[in-house]
Amino acid sequence: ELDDLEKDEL
Amino acid sequence: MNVFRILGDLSHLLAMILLLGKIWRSKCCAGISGKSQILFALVFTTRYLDLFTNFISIYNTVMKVVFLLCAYVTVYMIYGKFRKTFDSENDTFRLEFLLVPVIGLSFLENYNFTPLEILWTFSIYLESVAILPQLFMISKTGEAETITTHYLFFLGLYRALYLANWIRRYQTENFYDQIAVVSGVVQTIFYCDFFYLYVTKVLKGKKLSLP
Repeated sequence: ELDDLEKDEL
Repeated sequence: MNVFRILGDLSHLLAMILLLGKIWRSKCCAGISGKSQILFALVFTTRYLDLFTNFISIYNTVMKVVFLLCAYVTVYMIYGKFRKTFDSENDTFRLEFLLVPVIGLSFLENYNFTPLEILWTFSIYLESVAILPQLFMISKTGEAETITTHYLFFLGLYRALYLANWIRRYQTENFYDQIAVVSGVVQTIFYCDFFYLYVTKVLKGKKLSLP
């Protein structure tokens, strides 16, 4: 589900 | 970014500013759990290590820095500047009961077995239970000052708004982050009892006191 594991949420 | 997400972040920010403002103006941190505040500082520290590794947006960076600052200043006020007013006899929750399972779970259930990813997972799990020392303290003393209850309300509202954000993101982007969603639901459930007391007592002008 999370391709690049970049998290924009705080 | 949808409306629930931005309102959630603002609610989170408002909660932290309310708490800081209350301590600063009254020069007193009685009734506040220093242990919960240490846990929140630990949550932000372990989650926002990506400040050093990748840039997402100005908004993201600024909010992370502000959250970190608020958390550390709050801890400093409780254990430093106003420590004489800190009610440590009632802040007796055993942190190892939270930390040991949370550390274990973050090693077992994560997206990637890398240090940054395990620390991020740890921060998500820890945040879901970090308020327990504060709620334990209120149940022990049987009361909470009104501003403390406003703080708790906005802190709980933030996670509830994030739930709406995740539903919206799933609908519009088909995106979901299972670890964050499950932990967020758990976290919100811990506030339900408090929300009930807040609506039935504090909003009617009464002080929150337990029988």
